[in-house]
Amino acid sequence: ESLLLDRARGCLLGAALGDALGATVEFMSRSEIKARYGVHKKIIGGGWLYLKPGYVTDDTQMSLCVARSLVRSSGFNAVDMADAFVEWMRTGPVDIGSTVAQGLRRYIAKGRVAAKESQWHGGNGALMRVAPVAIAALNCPDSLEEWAVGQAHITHNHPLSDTVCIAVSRMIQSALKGRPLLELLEIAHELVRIHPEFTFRPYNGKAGGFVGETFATAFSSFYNTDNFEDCLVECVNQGGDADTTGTVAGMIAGAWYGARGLPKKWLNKLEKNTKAELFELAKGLLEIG
Amino acid sequence: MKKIEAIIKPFKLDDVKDALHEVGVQGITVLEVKGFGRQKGHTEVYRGAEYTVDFQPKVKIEAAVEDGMVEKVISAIENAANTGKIGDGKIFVLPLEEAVRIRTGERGDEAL
Amino acid sequence: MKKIEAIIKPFKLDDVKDALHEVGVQGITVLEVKGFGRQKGHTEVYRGAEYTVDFQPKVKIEAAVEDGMVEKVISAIENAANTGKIGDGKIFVLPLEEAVRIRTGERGDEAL
Amino acid sequence: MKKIEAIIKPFKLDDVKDALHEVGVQGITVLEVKGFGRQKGHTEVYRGAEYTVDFQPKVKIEAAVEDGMVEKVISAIENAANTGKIGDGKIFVLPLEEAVRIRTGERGDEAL
Ligand SMILES: Nc1ncnc2c1ncn2[C@@H]1O[C@H](COP(=O)(O)OP(=O)(O)O)[C@@H](O)[C@H]1O
Ligand SMILES: Nc1ncnc2c1ncn2[C@@H]1O[C@H](COP(=O)(O)OP(=O)(O)O)[C@@H](O)[C@H]1O
Ligand SMILES: Nc1ncnc2c1ncn2[C@@H]1O[C@H](COP(=O)(O)OP(=O)(O)O)[C@@H](O)[C@H]1O
Ligand SMILES: [Mg+2]
Ligand SMILES: [Mg+2]
Repeated sequence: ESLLLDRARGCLLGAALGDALGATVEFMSRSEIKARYGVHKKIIGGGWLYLKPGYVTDDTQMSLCVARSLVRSSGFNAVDMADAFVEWMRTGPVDIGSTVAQGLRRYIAKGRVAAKESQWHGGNGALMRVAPVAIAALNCPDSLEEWAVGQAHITHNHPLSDTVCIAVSRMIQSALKGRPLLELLEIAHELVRIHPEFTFRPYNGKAGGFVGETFATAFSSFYNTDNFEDCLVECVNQGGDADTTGTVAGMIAGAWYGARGLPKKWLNKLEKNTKAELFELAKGLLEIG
Repeated sequence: MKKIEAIIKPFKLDDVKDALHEVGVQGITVLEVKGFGRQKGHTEVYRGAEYTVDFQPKVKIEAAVEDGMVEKVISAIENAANTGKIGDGKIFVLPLEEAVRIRTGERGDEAL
Repeated sequence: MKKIEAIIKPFKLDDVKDALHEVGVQGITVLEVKGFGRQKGHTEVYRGAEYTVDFQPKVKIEAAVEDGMVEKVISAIENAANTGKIGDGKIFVLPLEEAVRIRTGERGDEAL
Repeated sequence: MKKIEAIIKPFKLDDVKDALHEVGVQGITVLEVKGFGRQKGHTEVYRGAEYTVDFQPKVKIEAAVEDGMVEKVISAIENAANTGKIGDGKIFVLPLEEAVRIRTGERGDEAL
């Protein structure tokens, strides 16, 4: 039981560490990062958002909205979650993706909790916040797909985004339950078989906001390393949408290695209110169902 | 899609921007302009002589929005920019046939 | 309603404003812009070297008017702004779907 | 006829002007504007304290073009203005009901 809680905390905190670490180098290229930082491996803030060290971006902030809503509603409630996103948007967050902003405008104007399917919704804005769903649906696995896709559709409605939200949720659940690594890997291989856009082996070096690239960058770093720190350093140093690739790598690797596997030097830097709330929410999410 | 243009008093810019944020409109383009209307310009003294500057500095806000957002955006601007005094300004709505996000090539509502 | 936009030579602003008043247009919005067209820019000397500034300063006038006023307004601007020399400028007419007077909430023709 | 409006990064003006010349667009009108969007303003230090200027200087290009030119013009601007980084800007297309060349009185496509 305490191992499960440790992994759930690892998942949420790991994602936040990926966000904070990657934000410094978001939108930089691999060679630009090399020229400026050599290897970027410290939580120092900065980046295009002028972040304070240890602070997170929309990736973690939206995940917090998802998690709070799941705990409050004892499961997935689209209206409650959409309201939470709108309330967050109105605080003037440090960043908000264009597809997310558009989806929230639709909800404000029309009250519809689901976007219409769109070829332009293949971005990673729904994937980046799916980790709490994986934890919440542990005791009601039949709800996993409905919740993972339901939360995504508030802003993103695209078959690849839907598919990877489900697949990564399953990977996280496999890790949380302490299943063998091969089971987690098989979920990834199955994803690639059906949708080659997610090919992570060989990794083609593309680390942009398209879900195919985001997943490939995150998962290839998990696949090619054997500890949390190396996984995230490998991931964010690819640059591109580094805070989000870092978030996705962090949610998978964090669930796998557990909170005990997260570097203390990074955890000490993480903004303390965010850290404390994620720590608590892990427990609340496990109690659902 | 529609293109909304609002002419407002300059000191109202921040209030209008905040009101637009509340309804989810993040992207706008702002221009400094001169307004001529019922509101009288102010008098200035230049080399001892008084003369009337007959225009009013105004700010013009341009925002491309989805059809479903137009009324929300009009209300947001109206409420934020209104003082009840002459010269508060205007809101205009024009049809927008296409929009493109230069960074990604996205078109239509996705470009906004 | 229509939105009329006119690009004119800056020294013509007062003539055009007067001509618009004559036909009953009170409210206009004015912007300083740079024009690029057939009219050549002027040469400037900077640190001893001559170079061509390739744009022309222009003034842009925007006036929302009732449908019935459009031809009158076009003529007024044309006659006032014309010099017969290259660079006199353009008049554009766009459809205006809604207008709002921020001070009172009036809409349509009443807002102009 | 259509009115094309493009909001671009200021250092891209010459590239976009060249690209427009390549496809045969000679006349354009340019405005300096302030952009608010996802791109962060820069930080300035004032009396020892750091603060963020929340707008980005942008340039707005306006070009009236014939219907058949629209897609060519959109591509020309897109390719010239794109850097792939946030803040590259937008292209908008509005219907243009009439155009007049002030110097000659020519109307429609002839006026462009
Ligand atoms: N018909 C119009 N077309 C374009 N802009 C206008 C028009 N009428 C007014 N404006 C703009 O609106 C501003 C306010 O107009 P004004 O007549 O002074 O006050 P009010 O709208 O309160 O009656 C003007 O300074 C001008 O910038
Ligand atoms: N197609 C166009 N779209 C927008 N503005 C234009 C266009 N063509 C010209 N202009 C504007 O009109 C001004 C005059 O144009 P120009 O070609 O120099 O002279 P003329 O109209 O007398 O032939 C330009 O400086 C520019 O501001
Ligand atoms: N809805 C809009 N209406 C009018 N202008 C906009 C709109 N959205 C953005 N802009 C303009 O485009 C510029 C770039 O937008 P931004 O959101 O920073 O980046 P991007 O278009 O790359 O996503 C802004 O600075 C602003 O001038
Ligand atoms: Mg982010
Ligand atoms: Mg990101």
